[in-house]
Amino acid sequence: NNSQGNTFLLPGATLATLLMLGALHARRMYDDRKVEEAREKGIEIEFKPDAKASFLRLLPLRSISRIWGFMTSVEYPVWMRPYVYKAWARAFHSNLEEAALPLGEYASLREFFVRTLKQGSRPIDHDPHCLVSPVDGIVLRVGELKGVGAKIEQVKGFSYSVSSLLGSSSFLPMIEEGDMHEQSGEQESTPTEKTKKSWWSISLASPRVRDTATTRPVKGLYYCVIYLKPGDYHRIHSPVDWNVLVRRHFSGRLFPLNERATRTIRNLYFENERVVLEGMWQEGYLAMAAVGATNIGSIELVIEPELRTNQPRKKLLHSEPPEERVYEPQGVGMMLKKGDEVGAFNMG
Amino acid sequence: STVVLVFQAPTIKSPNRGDNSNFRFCIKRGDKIRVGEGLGR
Repeated sequence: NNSQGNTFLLPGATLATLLMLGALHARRMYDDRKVEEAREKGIEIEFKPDAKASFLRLLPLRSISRIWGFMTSVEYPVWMRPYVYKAWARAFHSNLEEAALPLGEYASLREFFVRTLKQGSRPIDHDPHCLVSPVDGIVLRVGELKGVGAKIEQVKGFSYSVSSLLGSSSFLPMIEEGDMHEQSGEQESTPTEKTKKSWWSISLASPRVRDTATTRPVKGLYYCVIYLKPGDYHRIHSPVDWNVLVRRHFSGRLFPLNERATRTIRNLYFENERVVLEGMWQEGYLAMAAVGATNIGSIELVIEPELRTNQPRKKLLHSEPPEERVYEPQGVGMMLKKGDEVGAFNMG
Repeated sequence: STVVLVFQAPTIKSPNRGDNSNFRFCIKRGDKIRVGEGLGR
């Protein structure tokens, strides 16, 4: 209530937020039930584009995402904060006891969404042979990449190319020629030919590679896709000790990434805006792609705080190359320890 | 939002590294996982 007469401005915005949360919750419950019923029947959901997915392509999802970010940045009065955040937690199954700060100290929903956790809430498995989860979420896909043009299945009946998701590798000089030999039974390239090939053309055409010394193990290329629900902890941590050499930012669309979207929208993961970190760990190559969505459109990096994603653009061309940064010192990059915070997904 | 991890790891037995050199996922599709929990060894 102020002197200009904007008496009901905040309650109106709050009511709209609460109504939206209610609608989202109802929708989520309905979708979850359908998926659960299908799972119980042993049915694997197949890819099936629909009119709604086509309609989504016409919407200005990036603008919607930024408006959502603006709305969720509205500061609530201190007395109201616990009610709003408890409602959010109830709707999306967040554990409020893990929040690092008292609820009254998060000024806005956006701030609450990227909350840190109390120390010890996420113990890290420090076994040096263990690769840990970088995020809280649900495992959508795991497996080994095989064959020419390695692909990850988005949903039964549709797969996407890993090289399209991650972009072209630019740190070939880091891979010593002696470290990359194609599997026995296939002809080996000459050193000159090898240097002309990109890392991807070697590793994805024949993902199993081995050193000249037969005592060293053959290496495979593996993948893991993890989906973060709205109520999950949204910070990203390092899965192993590794050196991050390159960061790529693909400024793409911002389709939703929920279960329905994965089975109705083609190329969902590599059409969406994303940040890819690429580097080396003790066993070789490692890349991590953080893919944004409509409600969680911007990605923030702890190792590069000046990076801005989900920016307004006059025109968006998907053929545009990603914006790339090679971390200094070249060839060493930024060293991250297992469990270190790498970045966060922000609302809008 | 989604995170995709792609990584190299040992894939067959090796005399130097014993029988544990194979990379094995310790999770499967549909599992809930939290930061710091093992994906594979």
